[in-house]
Amino acid sequence: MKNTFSIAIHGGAGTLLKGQMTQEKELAYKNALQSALTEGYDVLKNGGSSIDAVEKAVIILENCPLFNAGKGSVFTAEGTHEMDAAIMEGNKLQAGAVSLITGIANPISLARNIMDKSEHVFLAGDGALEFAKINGFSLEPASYFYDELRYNQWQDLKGSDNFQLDHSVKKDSKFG
Amino acid sequence: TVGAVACDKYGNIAAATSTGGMTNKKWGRVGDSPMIGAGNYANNKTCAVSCTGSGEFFIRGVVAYDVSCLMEYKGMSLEAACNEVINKRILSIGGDGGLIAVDAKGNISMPFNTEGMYRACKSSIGIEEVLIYE
Repeated sequence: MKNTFSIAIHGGAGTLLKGQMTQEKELAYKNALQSALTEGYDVLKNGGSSIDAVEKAVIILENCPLFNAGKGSVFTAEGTHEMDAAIMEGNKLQAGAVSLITGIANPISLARNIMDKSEHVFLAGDGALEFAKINGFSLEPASYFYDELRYNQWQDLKGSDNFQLDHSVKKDSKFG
Repeated sequence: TVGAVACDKYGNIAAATSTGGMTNKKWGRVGDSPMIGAGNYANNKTCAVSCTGSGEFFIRGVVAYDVSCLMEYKGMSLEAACNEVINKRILSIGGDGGLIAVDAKGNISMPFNTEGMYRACKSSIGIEEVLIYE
């Protein structure tokens, strides 16, 4: 048995750019990161697997509206939410991924289910949602994913051909 | 995009990545995260990686697997491989973003080449950081 265990997490690239971060917001972000880190680390500390630890940590982040995933997902051009997730373990190189899904609170758990319960690696769109329903996932209403900041970010781009990554200030870039 | 990588007591590593995509995206655009090998990868022989940034670049660079390949075939350390990919290879094609990675010994690397990165890590050897990089 090896003794050293560790976890790292990321909350993506900044929703709030330099100069926009208040002390209150910074504290909220750090508290959310700390919560995800602690939950994931506790899985490892208690002898749990790395795959359980990363899923747990990402679920915490997906449930936080501050980050662009799960509940905090940004708006598409149609005013919907389309989420993608992937998970992989390094022992047997098992992997699961899901793309273009809407209404699922925790896409990372759906990716985990695809890895554990299907013969496939990557499911997308309506088929992925059908798989989700069969495996007990419930669909959240659009209101679950609504966030005023995200909505306003979309309003700035709505009707244009531009799209934007959180940390980008360029609105005319093909790649955000 | 959010993500996590971990190494457990048994030397098994894993990576998880989840994203809400890009604001105002259309045409069924998918990002880096659902692409095993591009933005997410794990192999006990090398590393576990989760990426964030402009997904198209990470797909074209097969970034997560590239880090693993540099370790497996070139014998690079986790830190050296991560820095090579983020600060040289992906940057050379205009890609912005970063990654987090661990190896099976519990080492951690978190390089990035753009502003506004939300990161945290914790290790059983006493490392603990919660940082917002501007």
